[in-house]
Amino acid sequence: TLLLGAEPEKVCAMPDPALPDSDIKALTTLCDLADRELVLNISWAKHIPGFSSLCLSDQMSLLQSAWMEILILRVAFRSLLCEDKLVFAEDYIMDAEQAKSAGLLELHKVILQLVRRYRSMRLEREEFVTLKAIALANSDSMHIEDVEAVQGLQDSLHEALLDYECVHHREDPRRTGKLIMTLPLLRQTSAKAVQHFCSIKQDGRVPMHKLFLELLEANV
Amino acid sequence: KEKHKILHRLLQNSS
Repeated sequence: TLLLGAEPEKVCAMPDPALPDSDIKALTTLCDLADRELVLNISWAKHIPGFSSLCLSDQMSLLQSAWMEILILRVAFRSLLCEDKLVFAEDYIMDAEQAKSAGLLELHKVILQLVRRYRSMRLEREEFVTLKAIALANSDSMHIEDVEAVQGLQDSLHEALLDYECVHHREDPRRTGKLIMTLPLLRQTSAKAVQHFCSIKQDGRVPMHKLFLELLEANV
Repeated sequence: KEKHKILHRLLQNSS
């Protein structure tokens, strides 16, 4: 219930109407959207019960490792009802053709694989918000100072998911495990996305805001 | 920590 209430509101992509369509415009739009979502996601993290009681450096380490997983999971959930398209924002839905012209076809394909998995499971909003918090707590940062405290956060979120499934999905005792088993694909997809946007940063043709750059560099 | 100024600031002031 707390996590549902903490879920950030929708963000619009607002592509610049003055720019001609191009791969640079698409990538600029996505990086700008991601930067604004990151601000909301950082505030969201503070509303996860237990997160703010971690030391500040561990809060930073978890976010530095999981920020792209959180962004991708939000895209995946938004895209559940939209066959073969990715809903980056209500006003920015991308199909394979658009992804290809933006040089994002590979990423588009792997995120769609994640979407198909959640669609086949009929992922619910309560499960989505809890899984996203678990992804943050379970982000395997190498710089955690208080390992026990982070483990405690993982345990309490895991407990929350188990409780939810026990009440709402008695018919499938393994559903919690099935949800957790989607995390490796989320991690792999996120790593590919970070790598891809790092190479885009290198060639320097796409403007990127400071927070997005800061988190991109945190993973190097 | 210097390198991660914005994240540090956002975590501090949105609490």
